[in-house]
Amino acid sequence: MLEARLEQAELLKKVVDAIKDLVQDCNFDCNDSGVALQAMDNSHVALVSMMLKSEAFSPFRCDRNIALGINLSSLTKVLRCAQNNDILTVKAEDAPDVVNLMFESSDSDRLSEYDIKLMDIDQEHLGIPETEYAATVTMPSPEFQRICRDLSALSESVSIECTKEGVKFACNGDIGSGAVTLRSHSDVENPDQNIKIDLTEPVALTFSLKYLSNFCKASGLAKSVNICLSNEVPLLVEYGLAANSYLRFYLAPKIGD
Amino acid sequence: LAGQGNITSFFSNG
Repeated sequence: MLEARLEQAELLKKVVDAIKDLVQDCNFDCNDSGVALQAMDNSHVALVSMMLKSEAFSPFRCDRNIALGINLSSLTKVLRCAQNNDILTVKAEDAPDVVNLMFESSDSDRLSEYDIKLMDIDQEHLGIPETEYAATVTMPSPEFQRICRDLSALSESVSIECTKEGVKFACNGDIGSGAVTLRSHSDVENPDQNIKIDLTEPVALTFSLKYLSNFCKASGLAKSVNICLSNEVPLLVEYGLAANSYLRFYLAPKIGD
Repeated sequence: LAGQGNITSFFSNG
């Protein structure tokens, strides 16, 4: 059986909020190393990959592999019944029909319990190769969100160009064009504001801003975001979570521009 | 989605 307790329901609430507009029905694959999720959007343009390691829970128990097929809109309805600071316990039997979510208030005696019916989801699982990216940009997640939002007003796509001078987000639309260039920046007093660019070779790729803006819904999960690029491979946008856990989004590049 | 790459052409079935 599975029994996994999170100190704060907020983590799962935010993860589900960040991905529910991109993917609808997902398997949460549980085993002794933690809870993993991989799902593509309907158009097969983007892929979500989440890992919540067992260390992120306390305690965590999962005796055998269990796939919890859950509709994220149903999960959202139930998670709305939890306060951010509630302790969240997820329970399921070995061959479950339902998953049980229990919310306990940390400062009162309230205990809420919900069951969500599970679905059989036949999901294609993709092998994501280990990639040494040509460029990795680490920047404040709100800054990335703002850039995506600002450029979305002008165009449907953005070119991301990394050189040793910095990273340039540029777009071209009907009303004109825009570009934001960032250079490496180190703020000792406020390290959340740091911008780091690791570059082995220059990269230039074009991506859909609609998808990038969707990924940015995860901005509340981490103060900084890693944006990893190599020519002609999907972009990786990674939000690091506590206990070596992560929420990753992969986006296929636009072709032919 | 003209000109948009597909993620399945980059990642293998596994």
